[in-house]
Amino acid sequence: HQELPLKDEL
Amino acid sequence: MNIFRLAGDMTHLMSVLVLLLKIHTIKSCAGKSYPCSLCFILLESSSGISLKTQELYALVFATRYLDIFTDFISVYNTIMKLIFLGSSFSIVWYIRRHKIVRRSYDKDQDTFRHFFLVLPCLLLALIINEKFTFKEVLWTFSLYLEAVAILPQLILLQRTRNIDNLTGQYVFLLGAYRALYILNWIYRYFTEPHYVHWITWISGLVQTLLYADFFYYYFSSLKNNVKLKLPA
Repeated sequence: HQELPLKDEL
Repeated sequence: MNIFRLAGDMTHLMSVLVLLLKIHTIKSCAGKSYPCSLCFILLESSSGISLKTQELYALVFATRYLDIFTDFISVYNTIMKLIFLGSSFSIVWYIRRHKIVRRSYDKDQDTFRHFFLVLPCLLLALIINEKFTFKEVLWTFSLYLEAVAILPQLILLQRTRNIDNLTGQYVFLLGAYRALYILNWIYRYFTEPHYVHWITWISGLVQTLLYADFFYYYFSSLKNNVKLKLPA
């Protein structure tokens, strides 16, 4: 499955 | 990290610090044996801070930072998350529990039923999200909730006769941080391939637009050097 990009913002 | 996002995070941090300063001022005032004139004003008039908005923000951070222990991004990211979580929950605690601070809270004016904001945001997050998983739905919920979390505070300001400077600055900084984030999203869209996050962008735009009239009155009061006043 397509992994979502990491949430790098606050 | 780009300058817009750093400026946005610092502005957001400033808004929290202004609020903590305000709470500290109220606390230190009441500590005095004689109420100084400023203290008297502070203690008598309501603080103008909406507990409802503070509670919504605590919920926003609690649902947004679920990944704080699972996904390590950077030391900066983790520290800022801890600061926002710690400050938002302690501010709610102060206004609810602290024997002195809670006296300056005017619950008769702060009547916005924030439950009516939480439920629609949760339902919307269940329908519109990037992936139907527990963390992703709650993360999306936190974005929708943050967009409307300021409403109880803005409504309280309309009811508050004299908005004191710290409260006005707090709301201004809180609105400015998301406006800076919009610049950050534009910058990242043009510099990073495949950087598209419609849910974040639209939520952030709605959030900033809700401050539009506040910004207008805030800048007018600065320009004309008069007390900030929101029309009822």
